[in-house]
Amino acid sequence: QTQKIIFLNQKGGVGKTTTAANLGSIIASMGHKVLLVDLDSQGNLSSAVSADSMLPGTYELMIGRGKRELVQNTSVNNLYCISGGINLAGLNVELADEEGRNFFFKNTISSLEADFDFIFVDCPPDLGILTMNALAWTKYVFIPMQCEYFAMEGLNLIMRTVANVKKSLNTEIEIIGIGFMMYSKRSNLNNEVVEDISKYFDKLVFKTKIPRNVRLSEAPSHGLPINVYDNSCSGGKAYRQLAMEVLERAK
Amino acid sequence: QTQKIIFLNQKGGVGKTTTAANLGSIIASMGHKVLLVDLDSQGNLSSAVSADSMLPGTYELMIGRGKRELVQNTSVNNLYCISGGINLAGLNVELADEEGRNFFFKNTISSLEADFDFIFVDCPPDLGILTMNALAWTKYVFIPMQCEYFAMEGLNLIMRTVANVKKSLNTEIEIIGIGFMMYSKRSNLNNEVVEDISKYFDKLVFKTKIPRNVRLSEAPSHGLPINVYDNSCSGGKAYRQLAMEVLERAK
Ligand SMILES: Nc1ncnc2c1ncn2[C@@H]1O[C@H](COP(=O)(O)OP(=O)(O)OP(=O)(O)O)[C@@H](O)[C@H]1O
Ligand SMILES: Nc1ncnc2c1ncn2[C@@H]1O[C@H](COP(=O)(O)OP(=O)(O)OP(=O)(O)O)[C@@H](O)[C@H]1O
Ligand SMILES: [Mg+2]
Ligand SMILES: [Mg+2]
Repeated sequence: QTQKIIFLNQKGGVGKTTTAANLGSIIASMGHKVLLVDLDSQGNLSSAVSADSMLPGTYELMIGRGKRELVQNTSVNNLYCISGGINLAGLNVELADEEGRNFFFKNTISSLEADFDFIFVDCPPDLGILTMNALAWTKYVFIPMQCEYFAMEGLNLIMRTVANVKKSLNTEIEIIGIGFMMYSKRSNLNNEVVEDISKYFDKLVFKTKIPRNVRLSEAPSHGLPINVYDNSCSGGKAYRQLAMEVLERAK
Repeated sequence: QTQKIIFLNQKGGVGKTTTAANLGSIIASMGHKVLLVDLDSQGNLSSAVSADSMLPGTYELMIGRGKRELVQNTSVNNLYCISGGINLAGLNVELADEEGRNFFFKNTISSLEADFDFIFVDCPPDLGILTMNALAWTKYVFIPMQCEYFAMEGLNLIMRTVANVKKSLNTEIEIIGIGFMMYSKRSNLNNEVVEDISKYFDKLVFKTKIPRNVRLSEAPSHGLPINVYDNSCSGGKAYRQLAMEVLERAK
């Protein structure tokens, strides 16, 4: 049974790509076969794992112009990637009028699922058509959460969106958890936000908080996930712990 | 002559909203009449200046259901705001097929322009229809730039997009500058990115770099821009200096 997880938050810059890349790589290095799908026209996930966003990728997959040959190797064993890129941005307009526009991803990725133990999808920072495609397909939603005011404002909207998707497009969908990102225990603001969110969404919050750690922002410039770039840094340790929590909940 | 500036970067979380709110407020406190327009369905700019994103705002403006009565007062004298909100997200689909879909903003805001010295527009983290509307209207583009790898990857795309807009939708458009955000002089990564970008885009780069300063991320939770919340912090000083550079270039 392939475990499907999307990394979702319409707030920008909260750590969606960083989390998809690092959890994917850590779980792959445990021996599981992991596919990363870059659904963002920025193509950041692809470059984080040295996949080539100039090659055919998620866009070609969704319009039915390719399958297995779209799966690229990455800088890590057992970790594969279907790359994102600028042509994805066009899909928001191209699919706007299509019947069943929210199911292009689900209908095209299905034949690849059996090849992988985990499929992780990195979403763009919006709730547009590409993100709806991911929501209509997935079993789990991972919400990366920066511990700041603007990011907190958007949390209710995410919850409502997932609840609406569960009623209409995808009855199986579940939130696997909320993960705090770029957390600094010395920051009052961070602690206030963590406290506020934990009060309302206690069971959903992952125990592991990912610290702000410069090594995490350096790793992408080398095209390496953190467990390859610097496994022993605070960011690497935290993502290993978080991976264990995710595996526990995804059973 | 009203000065029009949009804050644009499809990379999420780089400081678009923070910069629009703080520059707007500082320039308003110098005596200029400033209108902030929130073109993001997240509504972060609205809450940063205590405008109400539940009231009719930019969505109603663009579909022609209001004008002056959409302009709200904010927590600052001389600073006004047309609020963003969730219904803006629907416009991406609603306008997808419309003839002249990129000019709804320009055609509806024009009758308000004469009332203001400056109009600042905060864009969502994408290059979709709402952002294209801002590009088709504006005179100037301010590019907030986080000094990190993923943010740097997207810079060429912004440049290409503005160049294409200049050829087709808006011959007047110009980049007023690239402003470095959340900069920490102790970070090698930040310094490398600043060096790389300054090498290629030297004249565009603003001299003032906005430091990472927790007061800047605290201020929005109080609905106050930095010059009201904490005028003497490092973030407040830097935004005052940046405002002077912007005024100099916008002459
Ligand atoms: N824990 C961390 N410590 C330090 N830097 C981090 C951390 N997590 C992410 N970053 C950096 O912060 C920036 C934002 O992270 P990232 O790009 O993963 O967010 P995102 O949610 O995917 O953004 P977008 O909304 O643009 O897709 C990146 O430059 C990344 O390298
Ligand atoms: N110089 C700074 N120092 C510290 N925190 C900052 C600074 N600038 C912005 N922030 C914080 O970083 C986060 C991202 O900033 P902001 O929301 O303004 O970016 P944005 O580009 O508008 O994001 P989006 O792409 O989601 O619209 C916010 O929580 C903000 O409070
Ligand atoms: Mg991302
Ligand atoms: Mg913003």
